[in-house]
Amino acid sequence: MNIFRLCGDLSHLLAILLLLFKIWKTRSCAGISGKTQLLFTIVYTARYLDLFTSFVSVYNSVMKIVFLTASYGTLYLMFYKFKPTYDHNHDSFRILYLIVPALVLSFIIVHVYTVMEILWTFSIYLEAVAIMPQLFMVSRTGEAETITSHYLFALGSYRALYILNWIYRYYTEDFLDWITIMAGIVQTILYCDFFYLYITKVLKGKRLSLP
Amino acid sequence: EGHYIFKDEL
Repeated sequence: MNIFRLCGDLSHLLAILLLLFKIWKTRSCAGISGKTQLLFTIVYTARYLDLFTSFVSVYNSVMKIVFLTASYGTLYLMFYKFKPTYDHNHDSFRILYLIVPALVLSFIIVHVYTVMEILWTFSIYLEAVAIMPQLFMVSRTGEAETITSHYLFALGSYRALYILNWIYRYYTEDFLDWITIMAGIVQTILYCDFFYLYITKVLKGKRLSLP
Repeated sequence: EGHYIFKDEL
């Protein structure tokens, strides 16, 4: 554990809790992509199956359980409790265009051919692009609520901090995992436009709206 | 088993 990794995890946790807080407080999931939330739930489910097979640390297991619970909770709020507020007309990104290539790639570029390993690799690839329906939704509606912007910023920062963590681990442990690194870089690049808008608008107290 | 090293991450 290093400071970048810890900040990355906390940023990720903050993002997930911010989203739940926003939905619960406003009693609405307007502006949130249910498809992105569904993809993240698939990501966590595929990746954290190792909860049953390997133990790393209490911290590790607790965080995995929190991420899983929160993502299923978010789906419950979006597709059941506050379903009437879900803006599905603007959430029109075709997620099979993300799931199928991620699945195919996880059979092609993978360390070891076992079910757990392929599921883990699939989760890494899918996570890299899972935010696309949400970003597509923001671009279609042309705006995002401030709290949604904070959510996206925290979620994007998490993988950027992980990149610093991987650089640090390369120097201290002399090890690189190219699958996570390349996927992490793609994931972070997808947020760049948003980061720019966040810094130039939201941090100056303005609402995030596209020109 | 070197590539398992990063699987302590979330």
